[in-house]
Amino acid sequence: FNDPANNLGLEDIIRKALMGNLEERQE
Amino acid sequence: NRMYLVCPMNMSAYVDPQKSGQEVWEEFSHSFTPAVREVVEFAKKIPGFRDLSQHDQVSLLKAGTFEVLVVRFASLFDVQNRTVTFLGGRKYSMDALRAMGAGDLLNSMFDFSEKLMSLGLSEEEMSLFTAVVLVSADRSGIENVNSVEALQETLIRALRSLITKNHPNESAIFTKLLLKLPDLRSLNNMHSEQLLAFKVH
Repeated sequence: FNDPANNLGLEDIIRKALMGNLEERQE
Repeated sequence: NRMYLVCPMNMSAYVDPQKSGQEVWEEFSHSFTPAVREVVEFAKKIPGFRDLSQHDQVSLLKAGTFEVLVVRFASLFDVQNRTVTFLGGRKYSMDALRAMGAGDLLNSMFDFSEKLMSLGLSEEEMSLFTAVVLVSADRSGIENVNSVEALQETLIRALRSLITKNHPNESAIFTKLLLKLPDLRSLNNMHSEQLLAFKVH
């Protein structure tokens, strides 16, 4: 399965950026 | 056999021939990652976006980041001088980029930017339009279509109201903006094809 967005590692960057905020809120 | 990177998200179009493919890829990644993070930060500020499921937030961002970047970086394309400024600040003429191998995608992005900039939108209008671009219920992999659709409709209503208020004598602007959405999809598809081809090489 070809996923061009993921070839760029986009999902990883997005998840980390979204999670960062979640962690901040938990603190 | 000199290699060029014609995507404006690079710092420069010239690739150091001493560098390995992995190094070139990492450098490119370092260049576009901050821009992607900015898109995520922008999305977080859209009222209602954080209320969507995390899965749908990721799906919308994965599918729409390229389109958001095209809108955000439309000003990198200088229509009068027919140049493109890369993220590193270097400016190239469209002719030079074509000679380096740029094809239909960059030309289409140039045309899109020209038309978008000609609408003369304010920062607030551009921001709301960008939110509409991102929150699209018909992206693949959305699990709660109704929630995304409801947010999308709210954003479209807000955009219409803002445009109507700011441009009372130019009712066509709102329609023109909505017609930009399929244009962006088409650019997104072209870009995905290029990415796949790039990985193969």
